[in-house]
Amino acid sequence: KTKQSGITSFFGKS
Amino acid sequence: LEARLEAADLFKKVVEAIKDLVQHCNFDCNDSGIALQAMDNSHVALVSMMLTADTFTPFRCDRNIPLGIDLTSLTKVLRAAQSSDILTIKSEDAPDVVNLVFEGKDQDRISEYDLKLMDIDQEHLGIPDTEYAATASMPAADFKRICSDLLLISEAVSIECTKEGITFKAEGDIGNGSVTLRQHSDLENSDKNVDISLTEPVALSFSLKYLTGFCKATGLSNQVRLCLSNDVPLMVEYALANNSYLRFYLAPKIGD
Repeated sequence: KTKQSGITSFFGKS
Repeated sequence: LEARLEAADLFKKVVEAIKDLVQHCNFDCNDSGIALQAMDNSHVALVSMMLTADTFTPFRCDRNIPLGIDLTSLTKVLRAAQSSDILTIKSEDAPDVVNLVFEGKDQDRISEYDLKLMDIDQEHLGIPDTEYAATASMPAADFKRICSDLLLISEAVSIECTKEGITFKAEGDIGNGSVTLRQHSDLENSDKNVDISLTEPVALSFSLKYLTGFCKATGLSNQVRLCLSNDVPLMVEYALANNSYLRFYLAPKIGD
């Protein structure tokens, strides 16, 4: 079972 | 801003490739070219486009200006441009509109459109410089075919990259499917090459809905490059002439 992660948890806000 | 493209085709295809993923975005113009970065609504994917100044002949941009554009509206305007038309994008300093001019190559036809701009408060994400564990280049058409075939089996694909090749696996209710591309060099036609460089094996799962969406960029480049590292977003890159590019980043599916 997998769930979709979000892109903002990898790329910080600049 | 004044940026002239020899053929509208490139811009038409770029907009076509991203318009279903992102609706409103800023085209950030400065003296290095026209850039765009935007996330999809669900914050799973990110598109990053760079059209370098060298892509245009000529290119002039005296100040940094963000052009906030509704891509659905831009698509309507770009429909009026034929692929072979010369396209000029123009804008004033503090613009309300962006001006697009299409000139037929052999005719005396000149079309001119003003597209209203919008204020877009967009979050800009910092994409870290990543040394990817695995990089695989392959014919863009093959990648598109694999994604659309596997989407019929499952909504997710696991991508595994080893020295032997890159494998796409889908497991669904009706059964399983997998496609492996082995590294090979086609001496007659380098567009057919499959090239894999690897520092460590990777295995990651992704949503095929997003990957098939990225494949709308297939017409932009003969080859596509996938860059993977365990536990980071996948980068799918369509390289364009003059160091321009269209890149998509997709967050992985992770264990619950």
